[in-house]
Amino acid sequence: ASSKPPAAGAQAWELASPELREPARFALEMYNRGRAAGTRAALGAVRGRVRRAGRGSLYSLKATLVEPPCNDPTVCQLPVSKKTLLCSFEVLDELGKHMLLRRDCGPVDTKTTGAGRAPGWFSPASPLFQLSPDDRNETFSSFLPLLNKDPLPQDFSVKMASIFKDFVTTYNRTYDSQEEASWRMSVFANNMVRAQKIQALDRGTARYGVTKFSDLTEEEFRTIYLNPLLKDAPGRNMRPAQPVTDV
Amino acid sequence: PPPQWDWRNKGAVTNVKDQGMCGSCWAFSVTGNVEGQWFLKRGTLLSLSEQELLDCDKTDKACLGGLPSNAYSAIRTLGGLETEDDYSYRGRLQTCSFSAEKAKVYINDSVELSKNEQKLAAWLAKNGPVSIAINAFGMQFYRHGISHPLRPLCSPWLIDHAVLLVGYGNRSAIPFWAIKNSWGTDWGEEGYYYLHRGSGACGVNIMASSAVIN
Repeated sequence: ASSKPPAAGAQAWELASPELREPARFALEMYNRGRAAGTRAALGAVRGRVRRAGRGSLYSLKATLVEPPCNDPTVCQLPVSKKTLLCSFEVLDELGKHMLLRRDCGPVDTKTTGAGRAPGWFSPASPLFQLSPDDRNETFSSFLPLLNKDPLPQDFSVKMASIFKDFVTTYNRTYDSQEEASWRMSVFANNMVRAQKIQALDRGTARYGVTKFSDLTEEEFRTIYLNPLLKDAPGRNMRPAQPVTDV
Repeated sequence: PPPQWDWRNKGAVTNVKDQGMCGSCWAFSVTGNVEGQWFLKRGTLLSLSEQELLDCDKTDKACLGGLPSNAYSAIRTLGGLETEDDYSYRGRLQTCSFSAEKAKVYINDSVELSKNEQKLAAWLAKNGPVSIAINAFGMQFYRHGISHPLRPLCSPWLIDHAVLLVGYGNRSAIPFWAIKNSWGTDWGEEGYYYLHRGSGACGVNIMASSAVIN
């Protein structure tokens, strides 16, 4: 890994692990958010790249996380002694303020890959750790169209922060702590990506974007506002209505 | 059926309500239907109590969800619905405090409606707003316009939100259903959601029902 970053606006470059520590720690913090002590995942190996983004840096990290043993049978359906996850994170660091833009995790089957590592884990050429072109396109260009231009726009995160600020003002949001606020901002940014994807795939005239639910994760929204019984429970039989003959 | 219809301008629909942080959409969908039925049969538009259903409909699960078909049955068993004012909404499960003396409306039966959207439109135009349940895909970020998600994204089999059909029509040749939601007026188009009509979008035709008042 080269230790001296090239000039702003150049392509991403490999990092030495000490430089990854901060963004990796923030990503782990966000991943463990809301978990009680003893149930939090631990960080394994990390590698990543950084790309200058205006006044800050955009880190693309690939990391392994180790989940603790699952002791509570009511929580885990399949008792697993330990589970290693392979995650990719995008963390924006601007003047020391971090924002998680993206998180994707999936289990790495320790039995097949042996010793908890994917083959070629440390070889830079390993396909597991390259940002695949569609990865790159899907995340950066669909949500952040301005990112297509190099260098990144000066005010990208300022723009996101100002949109989030409008949201907080419009819907009169309050958060208990700075940490909560930064978590909600990262959820908000993630939701902007989701909204834009839904927009791109809608065949009608609907417009999707910021709503009063934009700082909720999909899981929170689904749990709080939706009604799983509708698809699960049969409900009572009702007789069919008489067809309408004359309107 | 007529080319368009809207029960909101015929006095059959109360103001948009807000279920708050509670999965009680099923109760709002049913009260909305019964409000319409009572208006068309008795000529009075009353805003009816969802909290009574949350507390006293023991078959359903209050904020954890419920089914319109169960709710109609509960209304019949209880003996009717109180008004919103008499049994006001709290957004969480409480002890049932229904009193039959205070019930202002009753229902006699409930029916399942056709899955054919043409027939459904005809039934709505003749008989009043319809309780339905849809897949809420995209609704978290919906702002306005006629929603028409790709079918695989909005599967008719993953129904998870109950709402009320109050009308239908066309906007620049795109057929739509006008849907009263229960997320307050600061969501969507003043609380309403517009969904493509005629393609079974998001399962709009899968779980249509109504109370019957003789």
